[in-house]
Amino acid sequence: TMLVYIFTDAKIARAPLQRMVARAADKTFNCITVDSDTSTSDMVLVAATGQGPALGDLRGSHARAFERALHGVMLDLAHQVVRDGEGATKFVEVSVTGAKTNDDARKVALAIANSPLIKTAIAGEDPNWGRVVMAVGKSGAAADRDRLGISFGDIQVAVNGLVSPDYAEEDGAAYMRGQELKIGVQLGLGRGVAQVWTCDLTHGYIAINADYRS
Amino acid sequence: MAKVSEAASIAPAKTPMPISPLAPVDGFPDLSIVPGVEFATASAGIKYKGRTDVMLARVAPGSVLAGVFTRSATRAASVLDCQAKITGTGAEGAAILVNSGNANAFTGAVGAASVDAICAAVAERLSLPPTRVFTASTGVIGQPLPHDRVIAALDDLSEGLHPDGIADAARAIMTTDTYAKGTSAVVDVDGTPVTIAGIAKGSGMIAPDMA
Repeated sequence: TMLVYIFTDAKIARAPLQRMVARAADKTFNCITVDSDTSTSDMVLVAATGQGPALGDLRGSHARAFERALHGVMLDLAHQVVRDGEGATKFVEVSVTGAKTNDDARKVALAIANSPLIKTAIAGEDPNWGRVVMAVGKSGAAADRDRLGISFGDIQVAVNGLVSPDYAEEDGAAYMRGQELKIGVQLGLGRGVAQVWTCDLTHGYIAINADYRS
Repeated sequence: MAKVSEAASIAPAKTPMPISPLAPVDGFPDLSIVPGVEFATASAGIKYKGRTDVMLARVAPGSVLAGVFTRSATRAASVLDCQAKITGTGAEGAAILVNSGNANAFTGAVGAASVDAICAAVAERLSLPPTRVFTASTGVIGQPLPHDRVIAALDDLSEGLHPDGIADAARAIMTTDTYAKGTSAVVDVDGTPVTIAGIAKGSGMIAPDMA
């Protein structure tokens, strides 16, 4: 379960605060996954006490700065939750570009971030990009095998549906030994983008969860 | 500040876990105090022993609350209660009460009665309407919440409210978390700072789908 409580002394009406919270949650907390399991109790509450200055015109610079800061706080907390993923040893950002729509990009990103095979490969520091191909294919999003690109950090692993001529498996393996990883997918179909965050899946996850109830 | 080793020692895993290499090495951040907010924590013994497991926050009269909630079709009684209340307004202020160790989910009418009882008790202690009390429960699903233990801790909680308790609040809501989570930001509004400070708990059963 994820619970989040945020407090501010800003003076702001409930309705615009609600809109800001919903917008930011969609780009932060709704974009993380540790184990693909949605809890029965997740919630984010934001309380504004009004004891500080009023934000004024909600299209003005103060309100925009406040919304950016609120987004930053929510993204930071979301990342802290992922970093404490049960048994986690790696923090992984998944970025998808070139999808037909943003919804398609999100489908692909979450298919990767929720794949047990990809997450265990990351735990084992195995640059198994074939599993990324699998996740793209099963995601339900529009994809064209011959336009697909995959990258690990700055390393281009695949381009136009083929292994990149410059890719060396030992480079991928060296990259995977890092603790902060980026998996990129380029679909080459449109302008849809998405970014989600996850962690690896290790034996530690079983040790914590196999007897949680008892 | 919570040191990693201390936090790891209260995780309920039966098998000793290595400390996550992703845990922050500098512990809980030194968060700014937010004017109009107070916190208190207590050990109610709901599931965990030897640690705090209830957090109470009070926000001052004139506060407004916004929120997003899980879309799970089997969401807990406390979530349903908060959803029903979140669009309400009131000049009286508000309270947030969270227990760890028991999710009070899949507990039917018994669960709803627990939420009502806790809200009524908090409302009475803090002179608030029950509609301005927001609760959450986290832990095992499908076990009745021993809400009497929460209510028994309310005298201490209501008397212990203080403005700089946010780090303790973050620790009290942990379950399998290995460290307390928090962050803050300050926005300048014509030379006057506006503070934003937040805490979170979460480490497993994490794929939020909230609206």
